[in-house]
Amino acid sequence: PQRQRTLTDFYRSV
Amino acid sequence: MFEARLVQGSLLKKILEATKDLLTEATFDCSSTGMSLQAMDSSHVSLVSLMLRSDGFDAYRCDRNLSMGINLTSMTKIIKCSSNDDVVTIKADDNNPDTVTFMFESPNQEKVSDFEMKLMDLDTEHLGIPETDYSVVVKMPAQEFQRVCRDMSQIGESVTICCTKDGIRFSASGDLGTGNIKIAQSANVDKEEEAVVIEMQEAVTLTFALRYLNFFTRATSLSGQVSLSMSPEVPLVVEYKIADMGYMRYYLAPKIED
Repeated sequence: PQRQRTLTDFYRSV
Repeated sequence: MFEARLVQGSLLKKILEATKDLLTEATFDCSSTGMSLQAMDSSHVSLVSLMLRSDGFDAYRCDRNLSMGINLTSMTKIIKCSSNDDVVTIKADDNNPDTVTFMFESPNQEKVSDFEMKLMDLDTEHLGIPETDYSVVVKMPAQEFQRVCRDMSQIGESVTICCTKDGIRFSASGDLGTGNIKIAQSANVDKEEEAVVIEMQEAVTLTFALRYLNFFTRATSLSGQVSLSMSPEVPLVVEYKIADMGYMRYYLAPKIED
């Protein structure tokens, strides 16, 4: 039931 | 002109070992501050962040900022040509911007090798990671963390980390059953490296893929201690300090209920 998130879900590209 | 001399050349072997499961190529950014690297694995689930401060090198010169796109597989092949007690110097010449040179000197100076490696033009994505006050920071022996990750991956693909002021609990479940490992905060320890220390603002429970945590533990030889920084529903930071020079950090996105 748990889904793997990606880092781009949390941090923006700079 | 860029030149960085490292008497403890074997450090580069350890750093490459610590990235090999996650990255095949990365950009080393060189400035007067030092050498740094930030790169995500191909699935964008984890990120490697390396910092080697200029004052940690035995000699360091960087006249202007430089980004070196490096095939890490090629660099590993070249660094394997050095002996563990060799002094390693990394050089890049402004007149020859497409290559980097690695020079290896034996401690008695009787053997000197140099290898020139082609650089790559990498279009890498850089993430802005804000300074964060984490709810929990756990410091523990790096070997203990490696052991826990290895043991948990016998049981399942994911580990749930639950941290309270009493200690840190790792739990996994799978087809064969379940496993829990609870490690208490050290009451008193003689050696700082053997201590388990928990700084906590609020209790946190998060779930992570063990595949990546096991990749991170390839950095165990870099440091006696590892720190785990966690807050609810944000990526975990796993940090190995590199003595007197900087750090190897890994970021891992959690698994969250839909």
